[in-house]
Order: sequence, then structure tokens, then C-alpha cells
Amino acid sequence: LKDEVGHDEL
Amino acid sequence: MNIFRLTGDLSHLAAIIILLLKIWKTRSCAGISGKSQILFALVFTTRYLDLLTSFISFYNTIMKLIYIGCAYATVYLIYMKFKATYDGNHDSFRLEFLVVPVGGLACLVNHDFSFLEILWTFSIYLESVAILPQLFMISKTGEAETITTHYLFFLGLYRALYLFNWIWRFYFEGFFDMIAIVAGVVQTILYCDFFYLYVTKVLKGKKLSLPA
Repeated sequence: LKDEVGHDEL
Repeated sequence: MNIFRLTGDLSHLAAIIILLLKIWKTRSCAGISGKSQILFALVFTTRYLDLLTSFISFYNTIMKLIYIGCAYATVYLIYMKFKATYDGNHDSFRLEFLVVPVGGLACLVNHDFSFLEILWTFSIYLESVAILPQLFMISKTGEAETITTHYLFFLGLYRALYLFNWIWRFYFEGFFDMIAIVAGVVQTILYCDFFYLYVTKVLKGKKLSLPA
């Protein structure tokens, strides 16, 4: 559920 | 990216800029909670440490830098440049009552027990309650300047738009992040009472004042 490369939302 | 996410981000940006301009133009931070602004600076700092580890997009990087820069500029204006106008006596919310429980919760409920992920989780939980010192200050003084209410409106609108963004992403991308959603719902609920006053008073040209 978590983005692999970090969180894309601000 | 969808329309709710974009308008949410722009609403957030509008709130930050409105506050900075208000302080700069009036040369005063009267009625503004410096403690809420410290919390927002802490939120952005702990959330955007991934600037150093991963690149997501040009948009993402620029917005993060703007948010962090503006947050620290606001804190600087309140506690340094226009310190004489800061209403510290009414800004009496105890920050440790928010930071300590939120830190504990971030360690207990997170997606991954890693340094950056726990800081990200901490920032999400902290953001949801960071406005409390400001709302507490308004309830203490019983009033808020109209420009301050515009700031609060856009700040609340931003998280409400993110809720629609998450609904959109769930249906069209199968994406959901339970931590962000629950914290976002809590954050939005905290603004409901204010939204009501904003629509019934400020939008009708009256100053926001609470009954004694």
C-alpha cells in the first residue's frame, strides 16, 4: 500500500 | 494527479501565502498562534526529509521546498522580525500535549518501523492536530481578524479536498493509505465548527466573534 519510492502526496 | 489533489495543494499554498502576506503587509502577527506555525514547520521538516532520499517529480520537489521555506519564514516573522506584535499571552496551548502523544502513536502505528517512515507518520498525525493552538487562541480571545479566517478556511479546505482525492485514487488507482486517510478525516473534522462560523458570519461580511 505504501509507495516504494516514498510518498507522492504533499 | 487529479483535480482534487491539485486544487487541494493550491488551496494549501494559498493559505500559507495569505498568512505570510497578512503578517508582512500589516507588520503584525497579532491573533496568529506562533505555536501552530512551529508545529507546521515541524510537520514539513519531518515529512519532507525524503527530498534527500528520493525524487518523485519536479512538481513534488518544488512544492515541498516552497512549503518548508514559507513555514520557516512565517516562524521567523512571528518570533524574530515582528516579535513585539506577537500575542504570547493568548498563545498558551502546551505543545508537549500534542507532540509527545503524537510521537508515541507514530512509533506504535506506522507502515514500516524505519526512521524516515516513522518521521513521515509523525508528520501526518501532527498535521492533523497542529491547528489546535490557533483554534484555542481564537476561542480564548473570542474573535479573529477576517484575513485570519480566510487563512483557516483555505487550510481546512485543503485537507477536505484531499479526502476527495483519496476517494478518487481508491476508485481509479486502487490506492489508499489508511494512516493518511484517518488523520485527514480527523484534521477535517477539527475545522467543521470553524467552517460553519466562516459561512454563516465571515462570508456575510461580519467579523468572526464568538459568543461570550
